[in-house]
Amino acid sequence: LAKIVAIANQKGGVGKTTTSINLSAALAILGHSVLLVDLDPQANATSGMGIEQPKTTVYDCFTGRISISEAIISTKIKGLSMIPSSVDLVGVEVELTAAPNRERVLRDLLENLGENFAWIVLDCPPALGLITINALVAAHSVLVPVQCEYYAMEGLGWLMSNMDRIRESWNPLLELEGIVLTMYDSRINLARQVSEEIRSFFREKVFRTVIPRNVSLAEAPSYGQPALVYNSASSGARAYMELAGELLNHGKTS
Amino acid sequence: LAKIVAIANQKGGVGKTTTSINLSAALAILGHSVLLVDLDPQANATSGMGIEQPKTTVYDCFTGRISISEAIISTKIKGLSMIPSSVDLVGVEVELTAAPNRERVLRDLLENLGENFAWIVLDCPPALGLITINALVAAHSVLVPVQCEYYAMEGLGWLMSNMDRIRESWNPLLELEGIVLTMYDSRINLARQVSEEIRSFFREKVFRTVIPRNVSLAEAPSYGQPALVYNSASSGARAYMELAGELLNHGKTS
Ligand SMILES: Nc1ncnc2c1ncn2[C@@H]1O[C@H](COP(=O)(O)OP(=O)(O)OP(=O)(O)O)[C@@H](O)[C@H]1O
Ligand SMILES: Nc1ncnc2c1ncn2[C@@H]1O[C@H](COP(=O)(O)OP(=O)(O)OP(=O)(O)O)[C@@H](O)[C@H]1O
Ligand SMILES: [Mg+2]
Ligand SMILES: [Mg+2]
Repeated sequence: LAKIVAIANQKGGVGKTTTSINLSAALAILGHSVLLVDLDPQANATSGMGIEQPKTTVYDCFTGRISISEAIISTKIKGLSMIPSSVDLVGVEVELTAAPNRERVLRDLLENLGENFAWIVLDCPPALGLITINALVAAHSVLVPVQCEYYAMEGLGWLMSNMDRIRESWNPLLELEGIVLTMYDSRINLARQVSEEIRSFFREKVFRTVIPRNVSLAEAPSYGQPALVYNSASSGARAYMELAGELLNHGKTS
Repeated sequence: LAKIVAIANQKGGVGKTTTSINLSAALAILGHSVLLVDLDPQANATSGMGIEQPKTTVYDCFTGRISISEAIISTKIKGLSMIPSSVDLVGVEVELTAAPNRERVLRDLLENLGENFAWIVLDCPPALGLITINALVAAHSVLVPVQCEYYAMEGLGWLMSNMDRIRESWNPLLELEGIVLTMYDSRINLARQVSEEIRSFFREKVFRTVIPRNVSLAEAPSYGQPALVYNSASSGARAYMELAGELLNHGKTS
């Protein structure tokens, strides 16, 4: 059965999409079958994987026009499939408001995929609206990218209390997979101070792997490729391979 | 009458809050009376100005519990007042869905403030939901911060077409005040390439002032101050003073 991980943080620009793409690619390169689902109307994960104007998207699945397996497309990376997004997805927030099962639509959709994938990775938009709630209800765990800066750290409390709300109402087994420090620049005091603060509060819930600020991670999307394909020797690409390895061992050590 | 400017971009982490706070502070330092309105449930502009646990927020205005002038508080900067936010604001998206004037609530609220301020600056969340729509309907113009990176550039088309939609339906006079390039690091090729692409497409609509990547801008919020107070000699603070000067002259040259 697939392990479903939501990559979520309502703070904008902390590296959710970069983590979704590169972690998915790393898991696939390590031989696992992975499905990456783009749940952001901005469709950054879709364009970051080089997919232009997809014919069907996750929006078509939310509205029931197509089944989820019809929306799955292959990527240039063996073992990595994806469900693209588009701006239409912004309509889901309003269109689903009246639906009785509006928080569980994605969970029900993903249940049909059962045996096909080892990992399903959900890239979330920078908000805690209905789309992100659907992701948190469908997920077994949440992986939270955090930039080592003040506002990103400050928002973690709100995110944790929202996860508590999701556990109480819809998904009692939802776990925190861990916090990943991103865009880390060891020359900057602020980054060191914030990362120390986050580690002292969240302790073993912070991944040992730290993602450095690395221009290859920012350049790769303009070529429609993960950094692991665009520049596999870069410090950014290597960090995501390391993160995938740590994630795979996560269950074993704790 | 006040000039109302929305600081908006649905892409996350591009510098909306940093621009809202530091541009507002710069306009106040230059002798103008400014109201900063935090429209993000993350309430980053509120904490970035050093305001903890505000008793009343913009949410109380949206729900009609208090009048907008009751929500205004002063800041440590002469000439700069603000209306704080809180996580409650996330409820507005659902609570207003059924209201007949749901897109014009903020416009109607701000109309009562008429003579009190020369500038009203609206910090928007990273989304194009009902809160941001309210800001675009209330605003005379939109100032768009853009990080010089691929995803931020890619999202501009969607933002422009949304502004067209707002003009057609609710606010025919909505203008693009301009695009501000943020977190610019001239040593990085990607930043130079993206900024050239944005300038060649948007031409004179791109402010001449470019905001450099500068750690004082990221450190200042942890002290609850604009960079213009925290470290007024920093390149980041000076760039925002320059931007304020350019904005004040905007009407004159074009
Ligand atoms: N480790 C890194 N080093 C350098 N640049 C990075 C790194 N991680 C992400 N970036 C760049 O920073 C920007 C923000 O990252 P990204 O878009 O992945 O964040 P996000 O959380 O998905 O944003 P949003 O909130 O809009 O969904 C992007 O331009 C990306 O290319
Ligand atoms: N020019 C700059 N140089 C260095 N750091 C910056 C600069 N501008 C903003 N930052 C930092 O980058 C991060 C993102 O900026 P900010 O929070 O202002 O963006 P935003 O668009 O308001 O984000 P959101 O989409 O979450 O509302 C913050 O930690 C901020 O302190
Ligand atoms: Mg993203
Ligand atoms: Mg902000």
